[in-house]
Amino acid sequence: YALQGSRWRVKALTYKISKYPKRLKRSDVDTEVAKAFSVWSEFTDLTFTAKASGPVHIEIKFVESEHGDGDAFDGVGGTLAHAFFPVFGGDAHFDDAELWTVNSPRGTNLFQVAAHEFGHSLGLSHSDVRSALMAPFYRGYEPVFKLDTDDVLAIQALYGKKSTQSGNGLNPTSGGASPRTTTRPAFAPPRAPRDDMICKDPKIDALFNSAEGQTYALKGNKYYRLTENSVAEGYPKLISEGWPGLPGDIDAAFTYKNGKTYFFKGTKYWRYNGRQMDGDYPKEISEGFTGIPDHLDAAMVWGGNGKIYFYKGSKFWRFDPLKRPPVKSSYPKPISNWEGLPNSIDAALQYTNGYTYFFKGDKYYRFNDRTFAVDAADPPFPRPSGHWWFGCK
Amino acid sequence: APVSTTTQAEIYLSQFGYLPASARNPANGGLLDASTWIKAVQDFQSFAGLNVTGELDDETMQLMSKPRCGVRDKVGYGTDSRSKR
Repeated sequence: YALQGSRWRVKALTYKISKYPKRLKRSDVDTEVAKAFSVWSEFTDLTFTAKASGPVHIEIKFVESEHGDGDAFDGVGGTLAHAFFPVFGGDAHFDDAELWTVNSPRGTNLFQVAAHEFGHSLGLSHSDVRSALMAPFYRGYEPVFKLDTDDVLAIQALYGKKSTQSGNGLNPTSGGASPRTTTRPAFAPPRAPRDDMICKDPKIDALFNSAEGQTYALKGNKYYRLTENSVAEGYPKLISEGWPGLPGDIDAAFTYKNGKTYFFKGTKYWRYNGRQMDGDYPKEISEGFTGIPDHLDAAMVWGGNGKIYFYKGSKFWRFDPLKRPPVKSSYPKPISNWEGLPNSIDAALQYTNGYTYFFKGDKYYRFNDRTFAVDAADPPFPRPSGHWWFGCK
Repeated sequence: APVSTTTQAEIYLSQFGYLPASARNPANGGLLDASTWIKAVQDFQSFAGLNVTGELDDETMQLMSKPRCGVRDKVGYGTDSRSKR
């Protein structure tokens, strides 16, 4: 998913339909619009109240061709509708040349397009996940509508989860695997105290999520599988047994969108498909990751844009495999851009709850992607990683 | 109307943010340089999950013809200056 950059500061939003479509009953339009808003209020604390008149947050209009905002509609087909991001007012306009329909494979389904446009009104840009509601293309009438995981993560990144939800409250899976959204140790003290090596010295080498959704910490020649707030039974294990051919003392690691896990050490990197080396490795970092330095401190994939961030000393690099060159000339940039983070970190991870975590020595920092700063919380960050992540006394 | 010509594709790519409005350089007769064009096509193909060829192939033009939302895919080219009023 992608966030445009603005969002509403209040969660109780109001809307009105100031111009109805020619070919639908007003009551039908009212119902479909309300349903479309509920797609987003189901997973957040946002509420939407219809008003007949007066100032509102989101104004909805069905109009044709040029209609006053300089972005004319184009008749049947092509552009179906557009909406403004919160910073530009949040209004949603629908091309009334289209044949808007309700619960019918004919014409264009109003509910689905409205739900998409209201995503823009709330601050979401287009997603490159084909199955997402926020993908730019109309996919035709879907009798059984389900919000994609990508959409839920997007809206919750902006407005947080619904506070009345039980468990992770995330059950929509269409296309994307349902992520394990658990509340990370900051809210739940450890259950099984540990007192082996990682508790004596919680400094780690690297941290990553596997393609199956497990989280692993690497330390020396050993690795630990992490549970919700501790280390799984039977760990640590030897890295050489976990990933045959992989040495210890790893600098950095991440699993990319292609499901492959990449390990970095010194000037070299290894690629694994699950637990099997995926080809002829190691290779030189300079070969496979042009523009990225050797002897890295940490690396992670950031869900917000799917790009890879590498950290070394006081600098970071952003790597986009789909671009040429993959690293823009504006990099490296100072880590101080990430407000509150120290230099020379040990590990970095975007966890499945959407927060990004940075580790240095025996401490960790929880980073808030919305404020783009270390989270303000009680107790404050940094916190001891042994207690919160590795179940140490 | 379905996208079937380079000109229509250029309009599409600039409408949805893949080609900056200033892509055509008046200094050289308003020509669009090849690398800018290829990158724009690649960006669209990548975003839409197509094979990234940089070429205006059938698959790409068919997707450009599909009904869609009017909001730009790439908001990067300058801020979206459309204001509410």
